[in-house]
Amino acid sequence: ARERLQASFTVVDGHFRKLFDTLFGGGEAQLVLTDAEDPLEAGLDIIAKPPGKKPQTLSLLSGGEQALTAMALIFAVFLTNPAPICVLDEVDAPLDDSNVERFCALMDEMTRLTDTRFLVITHNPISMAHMDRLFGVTMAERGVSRLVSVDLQGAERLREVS
Amino acid sequence: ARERLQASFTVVDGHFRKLFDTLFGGGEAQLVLTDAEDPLEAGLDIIAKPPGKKPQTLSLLSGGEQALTAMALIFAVFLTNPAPICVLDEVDAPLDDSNVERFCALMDEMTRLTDTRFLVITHNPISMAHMDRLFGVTMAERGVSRLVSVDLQGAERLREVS
Amino acid sequence: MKFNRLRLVGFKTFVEPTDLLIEPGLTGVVGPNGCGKSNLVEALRWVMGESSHKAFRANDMDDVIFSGTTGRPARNTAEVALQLDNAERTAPAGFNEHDVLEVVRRIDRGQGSHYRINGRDVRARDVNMLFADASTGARSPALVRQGQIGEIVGAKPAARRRILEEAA
Amino acid sequence: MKFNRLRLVGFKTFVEPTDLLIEPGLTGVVGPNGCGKSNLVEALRWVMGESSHKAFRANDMDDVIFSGTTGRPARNTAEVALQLDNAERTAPAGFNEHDVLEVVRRIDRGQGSHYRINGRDVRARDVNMLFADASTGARSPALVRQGQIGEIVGAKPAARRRILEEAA
Ligand SMILES: Nc1ncnc2c1ncn2[C@@H]1O[C@H](COP(=O)(O)OP(=O)(O)OP(=O)(O)O)[C@@H](O)[C@H]1O
Ligand SMILES: Nc1ncnc2c1ncn2[C@@H]1O[C@H](COP(=O)(O)OP(=O)(O)OP(=O)(O)O)[C@@H](O)[C@H]1O
Ligand SMILES: [Mg+2]
Ligand SMILES: [Mg+2]
Repeated sequence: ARERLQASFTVVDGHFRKLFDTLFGGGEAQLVLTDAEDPLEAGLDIIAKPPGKKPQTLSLLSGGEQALTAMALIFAVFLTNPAPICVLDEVDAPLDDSNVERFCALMDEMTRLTDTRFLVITHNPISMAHMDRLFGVTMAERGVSRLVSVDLQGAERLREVS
Repeated sequence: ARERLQASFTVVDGHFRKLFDTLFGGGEAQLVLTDAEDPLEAGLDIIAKPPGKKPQTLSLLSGGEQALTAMALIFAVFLTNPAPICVLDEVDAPLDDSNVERFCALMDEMTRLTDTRFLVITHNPISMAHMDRLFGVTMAERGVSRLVSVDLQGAERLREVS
Repeated sequence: MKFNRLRLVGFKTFVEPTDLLIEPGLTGVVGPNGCGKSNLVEALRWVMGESSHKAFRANDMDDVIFSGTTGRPARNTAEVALQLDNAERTAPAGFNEHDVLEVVRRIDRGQGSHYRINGRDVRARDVNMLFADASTGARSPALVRQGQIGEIVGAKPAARRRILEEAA
Repeated sequence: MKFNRLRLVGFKTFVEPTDLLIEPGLTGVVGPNGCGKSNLVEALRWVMGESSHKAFRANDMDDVIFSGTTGRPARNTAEVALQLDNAERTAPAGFNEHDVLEVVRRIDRGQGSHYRINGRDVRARDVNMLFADASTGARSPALVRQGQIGEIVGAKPAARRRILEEAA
């Protein structure tokens, strides 16, 4: 079990470093497997160095930097064994505009590298504009959901009104 | 200690119900003090009924509904003893556009009811447009923050670029 | 295996029959707070065989059945169907002679869940294995719940390591 | 008591002297991820006398001192000053004959923090009490940290009850 964890760790770490560089437009990061007698007690730490800054453990980064770093980890695991479907529920919430653009560029890259179909739940107009198609969930009747097709041009003027 | 907790509970609950109604444009909610032998083990639960829906415990609501409900609790506590300064760091992140508008309307109401000065950290253009003034934090030199005044009209075209 | 279509009826706020077509590339889902977007995501994990009610912000699995509104009565059953493309014939023996697979999960209030694949009764574990063999499933790391990024960031190192095990 | 101005030097990413004027009404603070907005908020709690390094996403209180970048060396001291309006004379005796109060906290690497009010050395608890008497302070429920709303939502009922005690 220990060798398998070490082996998958190395593969994930490889993807993670490349994805961090892509999402941050530079900088460096690495996964750290903290050893323990019992492999079940081993821990996964992350050291990240955004461009121009000094390397720090994940907990010292900003809210958006932490989210982007965790996203690199999630996609690194994904790339080791791409699933036919990937669903992302509001992962872009803490990101500023340029990081949302990078997140979208990453998803475009994933659709080129894999056959995975993506379902992206978002409130962010930049993410919406990057989608190949949009579905709106509405509650014209309170407490009852309906699904409607949303035209991508209409999304430019889409106002979320509850 | 038990009587004091009960007394402050009643005051906070009163504010909470009104604030929930304001933030959700209707519906009802209440705070529930779960009794325990030891007053230090008493718990605070929240039952919330957004307009048109059935009452549910906080954990069954949507992400945005939970955030809005927690915000009503925070402001309810605030109103029992208004502080001279209130700082809100990205509390609008999970809210859709119309709920951000309600959050802003609530802050306007707070400035009318109290002398409190508000510092609102946000990525949301709707919140930005509601502010009386804006400061931008920039990092032209990587890793070094500087504060600049941002003109409110400029905020309309403000693009957050890291 | 490709995911084609999710069909819901009576599942949480989707009381009326609803079809979500899943096409290649990026499909966005938008709408105001509380309108049902995360419920849609939960329906997908549910039909893939998630057995813990906690994964559905619920105190009991029956809580995923439409519980009524001020204008409508509660339902007593919920059903979600997932249509899969099996042209590559990667399904387990017994289900592998069809181009299309339909996995259906149904719950009846007070009576638990039933599963069918192409109309035939199966057990929950058959459904779990079907998806596991296709590198997906209710616990797939590619299904990122609302708030899960924050959980990863705040997690103890040992809990975070478990993410790696999903990859192993 | 009114909050007028926050002045920082050497505090986290604010290595250069920085003035934040706090005027009546709503003041917005904007900028990209990682540019320093939350650091600014932390400086306010820090000068109000927060003694736990954990409140600053730090492993040691020295971590709030500018630790350098690839282009600049680290500093060895950080100072934050908070200017308060005391026209209503609500300050404790000994500090109450002035229109303006300035609370200053300074930390020197390896030597801990020093506090001054209007130039006079005081203890951390004097600073804590000054703000407590004005219904504020580093632990004020009106200071909502990034992610704190999510913590309240996910908190165990007993932990949530503590919010009420801030009001009592
Ligand atoms: N069994 C049920 N029957 C009816 N309504 C339900 C049921 N379970 C949950 N709900 C309702 O579904 C709503 C939550 O929907 P959901 O979490 O999908 O919203 P959302 O679109 O993801 O919103 P957000 O943008 O805030 O995350 C809640 O208002 C809740 O009351
Ligand atoms: N002592 C220090 N010296 C230098 N830089 C530091 C120090 N402590 C923290 N930082 C840096 O400050 C940055 C975090 O800033 P902050 O949390 O204020 O960002 P933010 O503007 O709130 O971003 P977000 O929008 O993502 O929340 C991190 O990149 C971190 O490396
Ligand atoms: Mg949701
Ligand atoms: Mg921040």
